[in-house]
Amino acid sequence: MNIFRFLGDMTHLISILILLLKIYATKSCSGISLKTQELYALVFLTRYLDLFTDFISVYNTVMKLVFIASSLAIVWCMRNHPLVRRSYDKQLDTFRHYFLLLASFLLALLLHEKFAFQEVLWAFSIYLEAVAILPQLVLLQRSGNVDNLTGQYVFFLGAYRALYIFNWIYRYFIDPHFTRWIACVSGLVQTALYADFFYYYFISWKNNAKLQLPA
Amino acid sequence: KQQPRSHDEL
Repeated sequence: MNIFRFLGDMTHLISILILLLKIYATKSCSGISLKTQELYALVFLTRYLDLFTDFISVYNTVMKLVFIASSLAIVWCMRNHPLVRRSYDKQLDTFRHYFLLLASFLLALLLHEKFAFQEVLWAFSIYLEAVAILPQLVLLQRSGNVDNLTGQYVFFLGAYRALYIFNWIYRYFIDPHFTRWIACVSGLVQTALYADFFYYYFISWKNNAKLQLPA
Repeated sequence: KQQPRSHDEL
């Protein structure tokens, strides 16, 4: 474990806590894409299949359980909680995310570390996570004004994988045999997808203005 | 030889 990865995991956890806070405190999920949340739940479920077979550390196991439980709770809330589901922007959240599922799965069948059930699903989860934010970014552009908590949520979500890139660089220097090409290239693509959001987030922070994404 | 850790990252 290195500081970049630890900070990355904490940033990821903070993003989830911000989203839970938004939904719990405002009883609203306006501006949040249910499709992105469903994709994240799938990412965690397919990536952490080794949860009960490979014990790595208490930290690792606890974090996996937290990520799986929180992502499922958010999807459940957005689908079933009477107040929250009413605030869901169903007519704006129209990204055809099934294509992302299919593309990620096909790519995982082609590109993986080992042609084994768990490894193919691990690669699938890595590719899917890279593109899972797309429905959310599209929804933000369509809904125009972005409320504060939603903006922070997306910012921390993007920042976590950027920190992971430093983690991979660090691990490469420590041990040149350490190669995680699939995760690293995917992580670069994932972070690049946030580029324009980060730009408008920075502008709004600099001008101390509301976060506005151009339509 | 210890099986290399499959994926030790989250």
